[in-house]
Amino acid sequence: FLFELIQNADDNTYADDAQPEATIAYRSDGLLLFGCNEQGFSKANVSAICDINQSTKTLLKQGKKGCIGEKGIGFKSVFKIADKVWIASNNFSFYFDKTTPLGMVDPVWAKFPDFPEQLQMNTMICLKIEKQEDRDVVREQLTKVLEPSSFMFLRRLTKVRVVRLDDF
Amino acid sequence: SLSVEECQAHIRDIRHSHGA
Repeated sequence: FLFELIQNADDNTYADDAQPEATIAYRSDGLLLFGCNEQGFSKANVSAICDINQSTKTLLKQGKKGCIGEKGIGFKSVFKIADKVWIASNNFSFYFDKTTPLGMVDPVWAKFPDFPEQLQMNTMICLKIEKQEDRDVVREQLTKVLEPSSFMFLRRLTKVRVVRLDDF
Repeated sequence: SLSVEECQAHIRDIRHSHGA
């Protein structure tokens, strides 16, 4: 799911004068923050992330890779480890709650969790990792799975910052 | 880009389309 998020960040749209970058931060209470400095969600992006069928249709219709439809499809992989996922882009934020009916596609308007100023980015995704075993894997593997070779095929991202917000 | 009001309205529409 980390690679899906990174791939989505690489597919995003960035301002001409921006150096595309992403931040991944793990906090000891099981919150995982993923952010990037893209231009921000469009209406089509919100639709794509809320409705996997629609994004599949868009993908097939456009018949090309790197379109916004992929944002919705890859994004759903976060629910492998997260029950609740917040999205923030520009000045708006909402969450998905997997434990409710249609919760993975039904957005609820809500405040984004607080993170330090230096981690704030224009578009952010926050995962609440429920199981302690999943938290342990994420905490330990974060810097191990993200090797330089993982980024060979990225086209836009020039920097990925990994932060652990815990006692270590 | 999308404003807060536009996003709120769009999210309302999405929820309605899901029958929420």
